[in-house]
Amino acid sequence: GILDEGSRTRIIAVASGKGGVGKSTVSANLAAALARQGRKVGIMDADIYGFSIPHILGVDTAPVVLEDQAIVPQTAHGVQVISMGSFVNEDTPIVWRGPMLTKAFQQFLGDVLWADLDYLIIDMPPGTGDVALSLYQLIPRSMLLLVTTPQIVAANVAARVAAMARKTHQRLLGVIENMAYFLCPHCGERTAIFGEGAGEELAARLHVPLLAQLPLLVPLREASDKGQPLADEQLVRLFDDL
Amino acid sequence: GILDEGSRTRIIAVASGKGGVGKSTVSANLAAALARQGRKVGIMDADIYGFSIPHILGVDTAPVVLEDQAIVPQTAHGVQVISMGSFVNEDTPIVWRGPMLTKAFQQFLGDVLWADLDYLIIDMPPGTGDVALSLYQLIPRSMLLLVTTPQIVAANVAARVAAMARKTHQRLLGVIENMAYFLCPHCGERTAIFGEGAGEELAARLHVPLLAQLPLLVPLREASDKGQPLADEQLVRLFDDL
Ligand SMILES: Nc1ncnc2c1ncn2[C@@H]1O[C@H](COP(=O)(O)OP(=O)(O)O)[C@@H](O)[C@H]1O
Ligand SMILES: Nc1ncnc2c1ncn2[C@@H]1O[C@H](COP(=O)(O)OP(=O)(O)O)[C@@H](O)[C@H]1O
Ligand SMILES: [Zn+2]
Repeated sequence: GILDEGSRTRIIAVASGKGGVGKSTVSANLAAALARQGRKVGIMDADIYGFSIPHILGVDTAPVVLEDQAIVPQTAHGVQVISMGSFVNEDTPIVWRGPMLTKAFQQFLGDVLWADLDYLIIDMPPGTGDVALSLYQLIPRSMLLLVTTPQIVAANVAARVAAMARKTHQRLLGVIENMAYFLCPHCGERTAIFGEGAGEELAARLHVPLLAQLPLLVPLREASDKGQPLADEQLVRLFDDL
Repeated sequence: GILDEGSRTRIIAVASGKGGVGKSTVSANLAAALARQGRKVGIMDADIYGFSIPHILGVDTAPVVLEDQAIVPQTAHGVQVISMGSFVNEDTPIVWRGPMLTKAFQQFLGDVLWADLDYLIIDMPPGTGDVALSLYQLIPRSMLLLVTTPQIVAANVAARVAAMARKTHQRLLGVIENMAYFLCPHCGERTAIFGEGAGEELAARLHVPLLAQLPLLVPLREASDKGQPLADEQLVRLFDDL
């Protein structure tokens, strides 16, 4: 399976440390863009409390759990999907302490019947706690894609995730600066709502590439609300370069 | 102390479930606005991994720890402040599992030498895990202020926090819809970058007041970057009504 040392599946954890910077949006659209290119892709929503991948990818049915506890994941837009959100109602709070998170994470990795994937994208929760520690312990060969906004505070939290990855010798693929600026649809002027520069500085500080600077795009947010990942050429091109 | 059943300190936990919706911004500016009115206010940054309160309030020195482990909090803008960020470097990852979070939370409550406060604002971490459970167990009389953006996915996560609070009989004070819209500084036109309506619907669904609709304000973000909470009349008025 994908946990084996010799597996050919590239496992990319999309992390930021801080919530609300665009991890789920980037993860879901990246997975959909890779699938559109004909790759075999899976996505795991590791944000057990704040699950949002099923909504963004338009998955509204539950995975099938077989007698031997094996889990058959859903498929949407050519992507295999597993999330806590597929097992509970959107209005059910997951009131668990740390050890339960780790258990769910282990089951998502070990019990799901993933295909022979080219890529498994893991949408990480905020923080550097239980799930981040379990990621390293269970899949030391996982690689990290860091997402930040252009704001200092967000980049500082992302830098802490990078520091942790350096300690655990996980490969940092690069930085995506999201919400980089807003282009007014009425007058075409740009506003740096969340500041500027911190994404570039973070990439420079970590000696990794700045892979993309995604503006705030209303169509991207609307696509997430509708459960239809963006097929927009511009976005796909950004992700294709990854 | 503040943990006693009969204490006069009103304890308000600012929660959202989802990260990046503005909990820290609202918490810090609310605390500063209350202090400006002459109230005795403390703020606790319970987001142990993603601490940002010291940066937003411009606190750059560490609290003093006395011999008996009692902690003397910092004071900034008339607000007593305690945060994990005051004990470590901004680039040091806190790589802890759940039980350590609970321990830090207990120390922030029990060991800090809080003044005889009118209000203690608790900036909650994302999720409904260890810290949220500990809040209820340690301070059952704490009240919740919910922050969401106008987007469905964010309001759904906030609704899960509310569902947990209902189970634990904690009082919900109301909903603040943040990033409600963006007013272009160039042409004055409004754009609903993060959608619209979900804050109002959440308040209606929970039968609690929609306390404020805060637009995306570049000066508010700049104030956070500089460590100078906004003294802007409009914002103070919004919070004063709380
Ligand atoms: N580039 C973008 N343009 C417009 N909206 C975005 C963009 N990236 C993210 N969003 C919106 O911002 C919010 C936070 O994004 P999300 O992917 O949920 O972040 P995270 O997974 O880091 O918590 C969501 O409402 C999402 O729809
Ligand atoms: N009303 C607002 N106007 C402009 N920027 C805001 C506003 N509220 C929050 N922000 C910015 O949005 C980001 C997320 O806010 P933050 O308070 O850190 O959220 P949380 O504590 O929920 O993670 C920060 O960059 C902050 O400066
Ligand atoms: Zn404009």
